[in-house]
Amino acid sequence: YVSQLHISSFFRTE
Amino acid sequence: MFEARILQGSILKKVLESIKDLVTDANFECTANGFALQAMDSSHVSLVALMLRSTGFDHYRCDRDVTMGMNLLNMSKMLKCADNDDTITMKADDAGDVVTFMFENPKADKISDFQMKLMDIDTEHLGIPDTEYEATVKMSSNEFQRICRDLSSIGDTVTIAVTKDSVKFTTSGDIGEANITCRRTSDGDMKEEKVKTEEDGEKVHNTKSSEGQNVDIDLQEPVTLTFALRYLNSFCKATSLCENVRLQLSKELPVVVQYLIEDMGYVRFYLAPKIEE
Repeated sequence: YVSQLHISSFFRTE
Repeated sequence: MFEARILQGSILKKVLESIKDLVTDANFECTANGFALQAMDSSHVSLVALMLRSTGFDHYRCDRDVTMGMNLLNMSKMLKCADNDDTITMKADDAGDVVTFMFENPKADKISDFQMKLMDIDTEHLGIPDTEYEATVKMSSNEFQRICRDLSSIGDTVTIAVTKDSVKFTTSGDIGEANITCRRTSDGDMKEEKVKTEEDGEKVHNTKSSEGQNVDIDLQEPVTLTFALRYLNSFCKATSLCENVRLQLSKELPVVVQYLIEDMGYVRFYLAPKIEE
């Protein structure tokens, strides 16, 4: 099963 | 007061066309450094970062930092009213709630101005760390567009595998599978190609995609990652901004797809990978 990661999990909120 | 005048209005039109389908509403940050935007698509899978440096504008004035929230579809509607060779000026008051787009034709005998209402957009700003990527691929933006388009007729995702000698794009779907391998071309091919012509001796021109893939690879570590083609195809709407595209990849990190905007800055797209669970 292939799942799509989210961009916000890589870059932290400023 | 914010005022920015760009002689080649087509650049701004192209930038908008490249991001308007990915992002609905976005805050443009106007500072002394330039005109910038950072926004995620509605699914929070990808992120676009645009930078148009103040030095790239014909005239640029920004007395204090201004955030202008705009609906990109509406902004694109307005910019479509400018001809490609028009000069475009954007203007906004510090506390105003409108932005004015002024278009002037090259003869300066037709001047239009369009006012667009600004919006308050509540959005989170993400910090993008400087990253040393394991693989950097520079290739013809037309070729990259062609590959993404072709593969999306077969499958929904593409696996990009970079080795020191090649970059391989693989997809599969109900009807079958496809592999496209672009070999790294020899050193210097990415830069410029010297062509001898009988009349004017040596002439330097940029290599065209029809002459080859022009693939340049800078590799620390071989990388293989999988991405949704839908997003990559959307990023390819920026193709006309630059002859080359730069892809940066590292294990388990978003890919960075960058198009340079001549003398002005860049538009960068970040796309989170798909992982097998």
